[in-house]
Amino acid sequence: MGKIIGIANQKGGVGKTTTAVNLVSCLARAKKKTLLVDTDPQSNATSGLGIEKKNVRYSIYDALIRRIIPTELVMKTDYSDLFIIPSTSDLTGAEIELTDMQDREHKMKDALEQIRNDYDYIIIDSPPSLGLLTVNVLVACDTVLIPLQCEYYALEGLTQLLNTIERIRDNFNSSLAIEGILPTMADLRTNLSRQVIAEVTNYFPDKVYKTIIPRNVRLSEAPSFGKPIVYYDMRSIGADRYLCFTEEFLKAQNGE
Amino acid sequence: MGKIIGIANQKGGVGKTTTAVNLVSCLARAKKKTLLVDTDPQSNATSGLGIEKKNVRYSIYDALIRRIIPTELVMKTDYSDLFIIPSTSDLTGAEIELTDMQDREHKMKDALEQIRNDYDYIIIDSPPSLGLLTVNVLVACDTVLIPLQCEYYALEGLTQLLNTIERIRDNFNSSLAIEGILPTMADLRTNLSRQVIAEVTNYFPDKVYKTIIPRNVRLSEAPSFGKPIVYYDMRSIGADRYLCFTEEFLKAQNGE
Ligand SMILES: Nc1ncnc2c1ncn2[C@@H]1O[C@H](COP(=O)(O)OP(=O)(O)OP(=O)(O)O)[C@@H](O)[C@H]1O
Ligand SMILES: Nc1ncnc2c1ncn2[C@@H]1O[C@H](COP(=O)(O)OP(=O)(O)OP(=O)(O)O)[C@@H](O)[C@H]1O
Ligand SMILES: [Mg+2]
Ligand SMILES: [Mg+2]
Repeated sequence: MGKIIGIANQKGGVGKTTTAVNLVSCLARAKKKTLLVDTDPQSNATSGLGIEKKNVRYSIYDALIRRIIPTELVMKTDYSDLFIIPSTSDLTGAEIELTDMQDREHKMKDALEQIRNDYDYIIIDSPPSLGLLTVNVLVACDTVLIPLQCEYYALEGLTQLLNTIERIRDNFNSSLAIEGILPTMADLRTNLSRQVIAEVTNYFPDKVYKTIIPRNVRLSEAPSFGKPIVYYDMRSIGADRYLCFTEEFLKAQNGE
Repeated sequence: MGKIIGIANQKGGVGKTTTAVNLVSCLARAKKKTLLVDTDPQSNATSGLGIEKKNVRYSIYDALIRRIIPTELVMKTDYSDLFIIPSTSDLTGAEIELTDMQDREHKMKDALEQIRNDYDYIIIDSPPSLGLLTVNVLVACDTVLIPLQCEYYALEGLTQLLNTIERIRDNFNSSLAIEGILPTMADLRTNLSRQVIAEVTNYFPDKVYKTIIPRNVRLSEAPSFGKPIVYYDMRSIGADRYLCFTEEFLKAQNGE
């Protein structure tokens, strides 16, 4: 029975896509059959995995609005055990189109439930907002993984995100839980990063991962080559940390 | 006659709020009467200028949805010549509420036109999306300032933003122009930053500012003290660059 995990944070540029692309590629290396769903109209996760726009025919938009069956949307990637439902710019209009639909919050859940058992993990990358697309992600997923940039504005936004998660749990998805909070773009030489990590660990002692992703230029270079970090520069600190994170993530699945 | 400038880019975390907060504070120091409008539900620009949530009564939401007259929304800041229409979390629901309204794209324009002549500059910070709030910003403004993070994903998103600007120009705001493209978070020691700047300068030779904002930790510390950079650390490279940028911006207004 596959697990569906949403990666969400309405604060922009905190490492949602970077975490999505690198988690799925490390999971596939660990022989877990994994699907990445790109629900962001910017389609960064799609290009981060090397998928070219001209080869993309369908996106999750087609399951939400046109009711095309989800298996039709899935594409292979260059990596074994790793599949993707890419994004296209059609998604830009999705939120307005969803607004007047019946059961508008459940459209993504209805689609992904049909393919849940084809994978060990389904990981969903979401846009930087709390609109209907992200609401759909939070309704569709079992747990939500929160990348937290170690900066002030990102910490400020955490309360709003947690309130939204609670609202979704109360109204649409009663078993929604937090998978974990991953500190990203940390610069441990600065007080700011240390303060943010200390503060969030104080509030959620058992939810913050021990692995911290530092700022590492190789992580921001990899997308321009369409490759996850472990295929772009395996010796980089970014690759090491995402491999460590994936190990910690998998241990938590076994309840360790 | 006040000029209305929107700061927009749907890519998250590229420096929209940091540019908005620091541009308005440098303009006010240059004795320009300036209003910052925070249209992002995250309300980062509001806290970046030291406004506490508990002191905020109204936001732009009240002009868009409840039709409260705009002068009622304006608050003073700690800095002379600098005023703000803050944001509140009410704005999270604004996009859905705007969807079914008549003239939904013009609501912000209608509100800001009423107060345009009270200021030399009205600067609008927008959320990381191309939804109805950002569309309202692009319809309300004379020109749009585009902060461009010097990274691959941010460059990738530029085309989608420019297409949206063109669509708005064709349908809602025929005189909408680009104020300029400001390179942000640049690390000129890396190839990536140099490549992004070279590429965008190649496409838009006369639109890219000569001033480049480098990555500078003091810029990310300042918001935790609720201060613009020139009041947090005047000696920092971040303060120097935003003062230079404001000078270049003002020269462009005089057609120099
Ligand atoms: N640990 C890191 N070190 C250095 N750069 C990073 C790191 N993580 C992400 N980046 C870069 O920072 C930028 C923002 O990251 P990313 O796009 O993954 O965030 P996001 O939350 O998905 O953004 P959005 O809100 O726009 O969806 C990207 O250019 C990315 O390459
Ligand atoms: N030049 C810079 N050097 C270092 N840090 C910066 C710089 N500019 C912005 N930052 C920091 O980077 C983060 C992202 O910047 P900011 O919040 O201004 O971007 P934004 O585009 O407004 O994000 P959003 O898309 O969420 O609205 C913030 O934590 C900010 O303090
Ligand atoms: Mg992203
Ligand atoms: Mg912002």
